[in-house]
Amino acid sequence: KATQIVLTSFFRPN
Amino acid sequence: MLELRLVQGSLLKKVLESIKDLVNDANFDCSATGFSLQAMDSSHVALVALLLRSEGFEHYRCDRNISMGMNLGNMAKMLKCAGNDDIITLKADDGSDTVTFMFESPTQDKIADFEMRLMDIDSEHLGIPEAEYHAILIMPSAEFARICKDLSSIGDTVVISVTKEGVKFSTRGDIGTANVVCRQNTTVDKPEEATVIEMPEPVSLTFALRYLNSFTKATPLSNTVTISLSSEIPVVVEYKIAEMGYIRFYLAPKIEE
Repeated sequence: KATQIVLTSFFRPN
Repeated sequence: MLELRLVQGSLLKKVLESIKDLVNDANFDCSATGFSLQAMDSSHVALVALLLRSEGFEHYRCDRNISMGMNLGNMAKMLKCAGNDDIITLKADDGSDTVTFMFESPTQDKIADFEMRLMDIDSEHLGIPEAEYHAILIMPSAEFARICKDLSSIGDTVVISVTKEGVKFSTRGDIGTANVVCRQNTTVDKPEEATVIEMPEPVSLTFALRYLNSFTKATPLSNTVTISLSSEIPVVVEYKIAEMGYIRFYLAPKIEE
């Protein structure tokens, strides 16, 4: 089963 | 005072058609360099980044940096009322809580004004680090759209694998499996029909097809699409906007347990 990651794990708020 | 005049108004129409179903409300940022937007979908899995550089506008007046919150569905409704050949001018007075879209027919015999209320949207901008991509795929945008559409009728997740042979899109579902392999093909009459794979190293990633299908709504903007992949980081699906800028979609991968 593949788990969807969220973008905020990769891109930090400025 | 903000006044942006875009002779090729159809570009703005197409931009809204490609993002209105992914993002509901977003801030458009206007500065001297251009007209841009960065917004995530409600699940924070996908992000769209738009840039229309000021040089691409016939007239670009932006007295000070402003951010205008808009409901993209409503904005799309108004832009739908513009003709494909219309000149579109976007106007907003300082401190005004509305934006005006003006549509002029090419023969200037019809001028329309649509005024829309702005919204307060508190969205934080994300820092998108420049990444070294393990594989960069340039292919006809219609072909990519066709692959995503076909595979999503079989499964809801696609594994994109790039090797020196080519790029493979694979999916599986209740009714069976599907694999589409595209080989590098640069011996074509027109450059936009080429499939180019720049692949310093093999890579394989898994993504949700429904987001990729949403991104392909931007197909009318460009004959080609650039897909940049690197292990364990979001994919970037980019459609260039003729000499003006680009629309980039970022999608976080699905990680096999």
